[in-house]
Amino acid sequence: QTRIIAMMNQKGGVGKTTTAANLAAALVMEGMRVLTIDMDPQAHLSLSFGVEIDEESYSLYDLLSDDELDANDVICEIYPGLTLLPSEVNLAGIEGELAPKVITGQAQRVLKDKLAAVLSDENPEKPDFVIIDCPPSLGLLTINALTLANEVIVPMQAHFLALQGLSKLLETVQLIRNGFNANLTVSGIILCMHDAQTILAGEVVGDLQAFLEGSREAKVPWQNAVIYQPYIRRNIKLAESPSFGKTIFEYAPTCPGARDYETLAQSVLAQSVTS
Amino acid sequence: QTRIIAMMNQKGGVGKTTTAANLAAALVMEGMRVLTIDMDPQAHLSLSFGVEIDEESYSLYDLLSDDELDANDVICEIYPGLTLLPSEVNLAGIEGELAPKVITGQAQRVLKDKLAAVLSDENPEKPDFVIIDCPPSLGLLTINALTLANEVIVPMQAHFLALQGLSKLLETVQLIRNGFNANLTVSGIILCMHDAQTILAGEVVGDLQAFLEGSREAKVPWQNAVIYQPYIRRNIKLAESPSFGKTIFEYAPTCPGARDYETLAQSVLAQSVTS
Ligand SMILES: Nc1ncnc2c1ncn2[C@@H]1O[C@H](COP(=O)(O)OP(=O)(O)OP(=O)(O)O)[C@@H](O)[C@H]1O
Ligand SMILES: Nc1ncnc2c1ncn2[C@@H]1O[C@H](COP(=O)(O)OP(=O)(O)OP(=O)(O)O)[C@@H](O)[C@H]1O
Ligand SMILES: [Mg+2]
Ligand SMILES: [Mg+2]
Repeated sequence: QTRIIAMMNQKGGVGKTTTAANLAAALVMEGMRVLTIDMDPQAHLSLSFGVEIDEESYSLYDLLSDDELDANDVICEIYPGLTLLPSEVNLAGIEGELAPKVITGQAQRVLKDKLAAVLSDENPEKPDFVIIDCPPSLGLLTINALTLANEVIVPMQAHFLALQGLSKLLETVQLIRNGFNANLTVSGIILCMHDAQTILAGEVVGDLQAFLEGSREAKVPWQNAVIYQPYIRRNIKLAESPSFGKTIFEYAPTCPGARDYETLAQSVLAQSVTS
Repeated sequence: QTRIIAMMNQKGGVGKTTTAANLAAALVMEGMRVLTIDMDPQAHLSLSFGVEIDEESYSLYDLLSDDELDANDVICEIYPGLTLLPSEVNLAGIEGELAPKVITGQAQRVLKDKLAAVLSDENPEKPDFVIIDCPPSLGLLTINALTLANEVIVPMQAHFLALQGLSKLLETVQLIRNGFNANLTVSGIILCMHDAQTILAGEVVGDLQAFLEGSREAKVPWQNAVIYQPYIRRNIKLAESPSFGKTIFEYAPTCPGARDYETLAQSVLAQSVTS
């Protein structure tokens, strides 16, 4: 069964895009077929893969706003095993365009409907993983990601402000599970840009662990959520690689950032997921 | 004349809130009267000042959605010289609520209209500075900030993805200047979380300097924009202080982060601003 993962956090700059790009690439190295979806109008995932969308080529914006368009017209191959549904700046207008369809619930499931064929068992090239990079908001684009996904993974920085947003994030997951997607669970948290020596990081990690421990008996979507190992260390190479349109494995395959994401992919693969 | 500054960057996690809080506090230390405005539904500026909004107290959301409400009913004092117009989570819904008023341009100037009395010369307590913390988007809340402001300051991290968003940001400033606010200029860029030893930071700073140099003759809102000194170094104390509801000057007044923001405030004050 395809694992469809929403990389979600409304807090800005916590490592969603960096994780989406490099976890996807690491899973491909492990032999998985991975489709990535860039849900952010800022199109940073697309940029990070070296994909630039012009007015000629199709993007997620065209797919969501044009009934005639098929997902396979828009999905592009980055390299064997890794595909991308790219974004472009016009995606910022999609909330307004889909507004009339919100009340009927249609606007929230446009992405899911458009990907049904790609994700059906009839597709001989069906991906093993779908990784969706969300924008820093809980708006319609993120809701579409949550309606399509069967798992949520929360990249976050072990800082106070990122911790504050977590309850709102989990509340949103619960609401989407109730309203649109009964299969939605929170698989875990990925700690990004981690400064292990700081007291602050230690305290935030402690808070997260206590919170997750306390939810093990509760009937909540994060009942079985883990904090993935390893924590992703701060490593400037991870910030450099998007400027070359490459993942860390093409840019600096032996650096700490590459090793961390490679090991992280193995942790994600090892996780058995049941809703 | 009051300097009304929008701290703007649609890229997430670049230091908008940290800069809004600590630059404001540093300006108060220099004898200025400063009003801060939390335009982010995530309310991180309010949190950083130790202000928590419950359903009882008024917030920016109430001010923008209730015609009867006055700004002075909502503005609260953090300590002498420093006031805050706080946010709360319901602010996320304001775009939908104000949607019918977008076409007439009314929705874009709700904030400006509501603050007219506070900013008029009739007000004996008129602030010297207004600092507006924007969310990571170019949506209606940021547009309201740009319609009210007379200056834009762009906090950013000297990383590739933050650099990519700059042209879209400046295009938005130009559009608002044309459409709603002929006084709007870009005063400069504040480099946050700066890792001076990295090659990437050096390259991005070089790109920024070249870009700004090349715009000195052009009739653009960023014609006189500077990169402020000093660059704000990465310092864990700056990430810790919001967890105590304090600015860096109350929490760790001698740390590098405090010294950087203190010196930065002097640079901002020394700047003569003409539109
Ligand atoms: N482990 C790391 N070490 C160093 N830099 C990193 C690391 N992870 C991410 N970065 C850099 O930090 C910045 C923020 O990361 P990223 O863009 O992935 O976050 P995001 O959550 O996707 O942000 P947004 O909310 O804007 O979408 C980027 O410039 C990125 O290159
Ligand atoms: N100079 C610094 N050194 C260390 N940590 C910092 C520094 N500046 C900001 N931070 C921390 O980095 C994170 C991001 O900063 P901040 O929240 O101010 O960015 P932002 O642009 O307001 O983000 P958002 O787009 O989500 O509103 C926060 O956890 C903050 O405490
Ligand atoms: Mg991103
Ligand atoms: Mg902020």
